[in-house]
Amino acid sequence: KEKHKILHRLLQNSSSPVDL
Amino acid sequence: SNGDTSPPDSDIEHLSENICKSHLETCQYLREELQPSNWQTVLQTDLDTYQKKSQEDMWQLCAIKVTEAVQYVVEFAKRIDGFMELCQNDQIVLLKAGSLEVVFVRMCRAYNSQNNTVYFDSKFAGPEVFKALGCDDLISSVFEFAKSLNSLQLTEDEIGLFSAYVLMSADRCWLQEKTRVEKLQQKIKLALQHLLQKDQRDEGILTKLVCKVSTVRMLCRRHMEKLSAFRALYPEMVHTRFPPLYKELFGS
Repeated sequence: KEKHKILHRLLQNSSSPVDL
Repeated sequence: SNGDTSPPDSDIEHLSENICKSHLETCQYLREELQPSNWQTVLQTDLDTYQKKSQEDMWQLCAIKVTEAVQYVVEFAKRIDGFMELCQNDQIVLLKAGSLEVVFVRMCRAYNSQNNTVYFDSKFAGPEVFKALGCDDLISSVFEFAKSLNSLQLTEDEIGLFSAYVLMSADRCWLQEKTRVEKLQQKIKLALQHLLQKDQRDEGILTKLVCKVSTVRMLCRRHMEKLSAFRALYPEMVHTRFPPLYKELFGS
C-alpha cells in the first residue's frame, strides 16, 4: 500500500477532473 | 434458457452509455478546444527554447505533462461501471499497466494530421520539439501511432469505448481476479462492436483496433526502457524532481 499511496489516494478520492 | 451466456443487450447498452459519458467527463481537453485553429504551432523561437533545454529539464517537463494526463485517466477508470468493484490490487495493476496506454490512445484526438503536430504545453508541437529528450525513435513511433489512430477518424464514443477496452486488459500480470476483469473486458468489447455496427463502420475496423493494442503496449514498454536508461544516467534527478505519481506508476 505504501508503494502506491498516491494511486490509493486518487482511487479513494471523490475528486472530479475539475479538482485535478 | 436457450443456453446463451452472453449478457443481455440492455446491460451492454447501459455499459456503453456509462463509458461514453465517463470518457467525455474526463477527457482533459474538449474536442472543440483542440481545433488546430484555436492554437498556434510551436514557433521557431519556442522550438529553439525546447531544443536548448537540458535533457533533464525536458524529461521533467514531459513527466509532468504525462502525469497530468494520467490523472484524468484514473478518473475515467473510476467512473467505469465495475472498475471500483474490483479488488484494490487489481485496480492498481490495471492503472499501472494501462494508464499511459490510454494517454497514447487519447493523443489521437490532439493530433493534427495537416502538419504532424500534437497538442503539448498549450501549442501544437511536432516531433522536433522533443529532441532534447534523446529518444527520437520513441517519439517518432508515438507520432506514427497518433497519426495512424487519427486516420481512423473515430468518434468520441468510439475512442471512449476503445480506451476502456485497452484499460481493462485481463492479461496483465499480478491480477488477483482475472476472471472478473475478463468478463468486464468482454462486455466492453461487445459494446464497442455494437457501437461500430451502429455507426456503420467498415467491417474489419474492430480487428484493426484490436491490433493497435499490441502497438500501444510496445510504446509503453519502450517508454519504460528509455526511463530506465535515463534514470541510470540521472538517478537523483528522477528521485527529486519527477512527480511522485509518475514514479509510482513507472518506477518499478
